[in-house]
Amino acid sequence: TGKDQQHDEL
Amino acid sequence: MNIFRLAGDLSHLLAIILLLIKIWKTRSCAGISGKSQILFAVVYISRYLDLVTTFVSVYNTVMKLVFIVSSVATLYMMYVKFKATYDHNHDSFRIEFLLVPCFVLALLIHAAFTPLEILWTFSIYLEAVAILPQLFLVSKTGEAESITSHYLFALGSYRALYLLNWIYRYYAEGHYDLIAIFAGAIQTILYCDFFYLYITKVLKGKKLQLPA
Repeated sequence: TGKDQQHDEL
Repeated sequence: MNIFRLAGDLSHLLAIILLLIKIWKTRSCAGISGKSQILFAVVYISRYLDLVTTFVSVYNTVMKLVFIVSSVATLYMMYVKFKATYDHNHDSFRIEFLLVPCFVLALLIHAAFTPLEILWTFSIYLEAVAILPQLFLVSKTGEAESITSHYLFALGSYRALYLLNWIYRYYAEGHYDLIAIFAGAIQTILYCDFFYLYITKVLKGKKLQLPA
């Protein structure tokens, strides 16, 4: 898990 | 997107729709915990603030909007439109006992110390335990109507299916998010008792009644 992580799940 | 994720999302959507239909058709929110519904609304609103900052896909945006709008609609039905049918006395769980620890935990354990990320993490932790007031209400009254049971089953299945999605994504994409996985596992475990009762009673046509 990183800082620029995008949460693509709901 | 994989089959587990899609099935999880659809199960989640089904749960929300079942709940709204139940309240609308019976003109009553008896047996439903308003406290849990408040927590779910907090979960969706704090998690989906990224609607205004990040675009993932049309599917993603539409589903987020549906979750926010339907949770607010549920609260409106419970606390305004069908207020008289709301079971205040049995719905006595103190939600600050969940809200405060989840927020503190999000401040302590997160992927990044930014407002959106802290709120996302808070929503993940809170979602894991948001059903507790509802389970508490069922345990206090000792029973649940069949449609309420179907709602709880669909809602519980959603995170269980997400667990499969995370396992799949780990192997297929090397992607994993420990915060979501850990909270999702806790969330699913909380439903296990209920799953057992649902399968052994409700699916056999009996009413969900807790052993005295």
